[in-house]
Amino acid sequence: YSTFPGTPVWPPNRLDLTYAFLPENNLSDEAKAVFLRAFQRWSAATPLNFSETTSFYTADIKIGFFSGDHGDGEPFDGVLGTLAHAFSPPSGRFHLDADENWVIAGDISTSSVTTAVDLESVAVHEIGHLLGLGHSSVEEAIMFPTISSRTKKVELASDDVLGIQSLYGANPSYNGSSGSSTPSTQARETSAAGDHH
Amino acid sequence: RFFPNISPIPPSLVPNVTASVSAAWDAFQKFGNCHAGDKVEGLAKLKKYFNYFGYIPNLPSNFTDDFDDDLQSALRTYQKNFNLNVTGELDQPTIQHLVKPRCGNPDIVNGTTTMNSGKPTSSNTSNLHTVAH
Repeated sequence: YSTFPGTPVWPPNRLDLTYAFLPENNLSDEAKAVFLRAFQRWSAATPLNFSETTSFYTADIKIGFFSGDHGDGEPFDGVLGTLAHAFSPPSGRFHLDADENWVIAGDISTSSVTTAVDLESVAVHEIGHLLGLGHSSVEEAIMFPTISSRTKKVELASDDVLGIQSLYGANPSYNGSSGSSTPSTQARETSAAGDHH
Repeated sequence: RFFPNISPIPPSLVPNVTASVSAAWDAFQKFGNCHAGDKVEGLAKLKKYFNYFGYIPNLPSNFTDDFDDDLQSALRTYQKNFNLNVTGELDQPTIQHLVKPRCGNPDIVNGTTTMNSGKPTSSNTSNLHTVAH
């Protein structure tokens, strides 16, 4: 794993972070849920907590989809190429290329569209940047810079966990599997489903 | 464009999308096996790519199409970062990696990296040497 030069992080008094979506994007609840799952993967491993707010301009993390030149000096390039970018702490700016064919549910590996990109995979990666991680050479890591189209990669690898915990420490309830250590509400749902079965 | 799952993607999108794949970096495909000393039209665009992601640190006022030392050095660093064979040439594995979709954040910021190219190699770390008897 790597960090940005100077190792910027969110300060210890700002571990409960809010995020908001650019109102003009009018995202569906289903699309917003993708980001919630992505945030939960990082909060499961760390003391960080994330909650959505409707106040875009006061949110710690500002999420927006943009096309081409969107004013930050890093224009997007249309379908594929660069998919998204995010700024180091405490900027909180998280930009995605609106021209991509984002898939938010289903089995993306079976897509006939060669340019289909899994939104959750990209979101988990960019949140790593928002929290202070740079790119990793470990191919299994979320923070590896490239991702093929029609590919889903959302589970934190040990390299990601080591990196983020070096910055913020560990979540005491983290059990080493980002997919199964999400907050208690999800654990209760799983338990209830198991009882029913 | 959001798709709740794969099936609702309008079939009409598919041919357009296939054509537009080449819009981003697919032009890099034509650089197959060119190496230091060559001059190939379009290499300037590849240099801009490497500059954008931090592999060529300073932006010259005018990138040329020459396969020069800056490009070779950038290639070596890129290949090391992405676990490719470090050839310093535009071989096919490297080109196949260059055209992959990726995060827009640079791999190297302010000339420093802690990806593979910033890690010490086995030749300059202290090793335990043993001798068989």
